[in-house]
Amino acid sequence: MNIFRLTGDLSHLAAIIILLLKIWKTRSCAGISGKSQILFALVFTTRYLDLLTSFISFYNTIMKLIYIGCAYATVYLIYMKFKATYDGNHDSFRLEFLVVPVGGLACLVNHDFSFLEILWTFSIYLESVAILPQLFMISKTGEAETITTHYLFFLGLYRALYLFNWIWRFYFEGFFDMIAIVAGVVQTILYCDFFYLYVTKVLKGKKLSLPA
Amino acid sequence: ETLKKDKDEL
Repeated sequence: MNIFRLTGDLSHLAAIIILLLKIWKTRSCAGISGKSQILFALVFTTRYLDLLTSFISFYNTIMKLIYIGCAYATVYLIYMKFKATYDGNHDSFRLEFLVVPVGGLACLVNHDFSFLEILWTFSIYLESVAILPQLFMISKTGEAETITTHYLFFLGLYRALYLFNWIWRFYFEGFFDMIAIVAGVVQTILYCDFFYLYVTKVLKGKKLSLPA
Repeated sequence: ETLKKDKDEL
């Protein structure tokens, strides 16, 4: 464990909690892409099956359970409890355009053609594009609630911090995982446009609105 | 050991 991975995990946890609280407190999931949340639930489910097979540490186990629990709670709030506030018309990204190519790639490019490894690889690739429906929805509505931009900021920051974690681990432990690194770079690049808008607008107290 | 090591990230 190093400071980048710890702050990265805490940033990820903050994002997940911010989103859950936003929906619960405002009793509304307006502006939130349910499809992205489904993808995140799928990412955690396929990545954390090793909860059933190996114990790494209490921290590892507890964080995985929190991530999976919050992901499914968020999907439940969006599609069941506050379904009336779900903006399905603007959440129109075709999930099959992500899941199918990612599934194919995971079968072609992986470290080991075993069940758990293929699922882990699938989850790594899927996570790198899972935010696309959310970013697509914001580009369609042309705006985002400020609390939603904070959610996206911490979510994007977490994988950026993981990039530093991988530099750290390569330098100090000689450890690196090319699949996770490449997917992590792609994932972070997808946020660059949002990061620019977040720093230049939201941090200056303005509302995040895209030129329609 | 390496397997456990390289899957210790969330």
